Amino acid sequence: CRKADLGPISLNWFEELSSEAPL
Amino acid sequence: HSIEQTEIGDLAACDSLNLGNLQLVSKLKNPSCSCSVDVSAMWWERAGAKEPCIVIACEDVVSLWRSLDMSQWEKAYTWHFTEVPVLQIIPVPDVFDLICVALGNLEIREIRVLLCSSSAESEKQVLLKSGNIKAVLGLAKRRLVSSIGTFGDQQVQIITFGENGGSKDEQFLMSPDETILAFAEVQGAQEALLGSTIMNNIVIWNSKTGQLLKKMHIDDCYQASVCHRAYSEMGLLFVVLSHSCVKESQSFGNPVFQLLVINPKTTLSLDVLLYSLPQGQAGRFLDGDVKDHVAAAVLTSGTIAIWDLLLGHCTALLPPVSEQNWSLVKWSGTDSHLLAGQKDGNIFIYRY
Repeated sequence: CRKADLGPISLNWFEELSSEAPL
Repeated sequence: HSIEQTEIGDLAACDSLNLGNLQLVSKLKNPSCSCSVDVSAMWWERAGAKEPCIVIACEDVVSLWRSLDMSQWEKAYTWHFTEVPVLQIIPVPDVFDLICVALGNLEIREIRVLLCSSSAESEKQVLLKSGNIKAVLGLAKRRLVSSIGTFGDQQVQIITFGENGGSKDEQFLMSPDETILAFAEVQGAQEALLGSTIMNNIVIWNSKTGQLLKKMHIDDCYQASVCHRAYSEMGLLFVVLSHSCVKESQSFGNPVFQLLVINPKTTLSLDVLLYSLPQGQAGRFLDGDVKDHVAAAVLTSGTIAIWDLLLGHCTALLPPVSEQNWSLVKWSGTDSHLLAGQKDGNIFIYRY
């Protein structure tokens, strides 16, 4: 598949989304 | 207590070419079963030692079978249900002293915990949850997640089991405000939990804090996709979905499973692989199970098909045995065996 079509990738996606999402 | 002998002889008629990578290990016949609805293999702790067991659920009875050796099984415990029929077994990893079952008619109305008091060696059952239960899954670390209700009235909760089958801890997850069809754990991201919704969205929670991290829309060409398993790899989320209501299409055949890759940061997604039936095989997804990199499905044709998710193709076909269609398929939670069940309570155990 075309990885570029998925946008910027973060290895720490879970920690980053957890710090951004409302509690 | 009854002991059942392995019956392998009558399987000689099976087309060995079709079996592919499957090798019959044993057969378990449950004569008290009127209509089997589910099967599961788990570790059961007895007198301080864990032993592999098989749980068979029929509409009105659930039985736990101990392995005497790999070819003989002994029925150890039986739980009876007279009011509401059993719908499914809910395997809970890291639990060795209880069984969870879902009861209801068309939809789940109750979740019950089946126990055995060690002093009297007698079976008992405890009501854990009741209501309009839409989805349920056993999670690692003795937890169980369930969603009750629909849309804005939905309650998503994780229960951690304590001693004696009661709940030790309860954690609410933020509702996505749309009905959840299924949950899936994420291999490689321990605290992440996935859900697929009726609106064709994939949602991700932080199961520790209860935060709803993302809601991601997936392709509308497959309706009512159900997530079975997810893997977090190199910052991407690989999700295995099953499709029970796909239409035959010329370009893709008839995909039973689909592997989708999602970037959870951007919510952009792409199809990676579609797992279709080999040419000449027909049928749609009826029941299925995904473990590690293998997916198994019972098809409407009565055949079981297995795919290697990494190789991308079907690796084994198991046609009906003794002219009886398959109705259940599960991967064993104790080894690399496949459990295949027929409506009359016959369970065949295959090495894959």
